[in-house]
Amino acid sequence: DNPSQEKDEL
Amino acid sequence: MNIFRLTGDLSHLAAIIILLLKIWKTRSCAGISGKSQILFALVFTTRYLDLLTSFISFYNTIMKLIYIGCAYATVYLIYMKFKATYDGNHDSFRLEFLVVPVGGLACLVNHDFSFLEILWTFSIYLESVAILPQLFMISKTGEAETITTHYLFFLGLYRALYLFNWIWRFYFEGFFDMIAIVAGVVQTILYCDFFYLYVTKVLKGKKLSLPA
Repeated sequence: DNPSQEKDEL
Repeated sequence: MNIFRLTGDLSHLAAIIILLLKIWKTRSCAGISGKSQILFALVFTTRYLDLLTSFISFYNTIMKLIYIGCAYATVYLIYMKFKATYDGNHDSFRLEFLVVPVGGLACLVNHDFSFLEILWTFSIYLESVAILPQLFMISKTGEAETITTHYLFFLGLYRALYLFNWIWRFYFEGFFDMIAIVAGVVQTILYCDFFYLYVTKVLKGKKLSLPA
C-alpha cells in the first residue's frame, strides 16, 4: 500500500 | 473514523479555539509564542495543499479549512492586531534550527519523492517539534497563565489520542504510516513533562510556575 494515497487524517 | 481519531480532532480544535479566544478576550497575547504559531500555520499550509488536488470528505475539508483559518488568524492577532502585547524578548527560539533540519529530514525520509509528499512529510516532522518555542518561552519566564496551560493540554492530548487511533487502525484496518507514528510519538513525548506539571499543579488550582 502507498500511504501517500490515503491522507484522510488531519 | 474511530472514537480516538474523532476525539483527537476535537481536542485539537478545542486547543486552537481556546488560544484564539484567550487572545481575543484578554486583548493580549502575553505569554504566547508567536514563533510556535507561525510554525503551526506553516504545518497546516504545507500539509493541506491536497485541498487543491483531492477531495476526501466533507468533514476532512471543513476541518482543514478551520485549522488553516484559525492558525492564520492567531498569527495575525499576535503580530498585527495585538502586537504591542507580544513578548518578543522571551520568544527567542531560533526557527531556522527547527525548519532547516526538518526540511532536510523530509527530503531524506519520505514515502515518495514528490513535491506534495515531501511537503506533507515536512509538515508531519515540523508539527512534532513546533511547540518547542512555546515550551522554551515558558521555561524562560518560569510560568504560564492557566488558560495557556489548558491550550497546551488539549494540544498534547490531541496527538496522544492519535497514537491510540493508530493502534486501533493497525489492529482493525491493517493500516499504519510509520512516518506519522514515529513523529507522533516524538510529539507526544515532548508534552510529557508538561502533562505532569498540568496534573500536579494546574488541576489542583495552582498556577503553573517552574522552580527557579
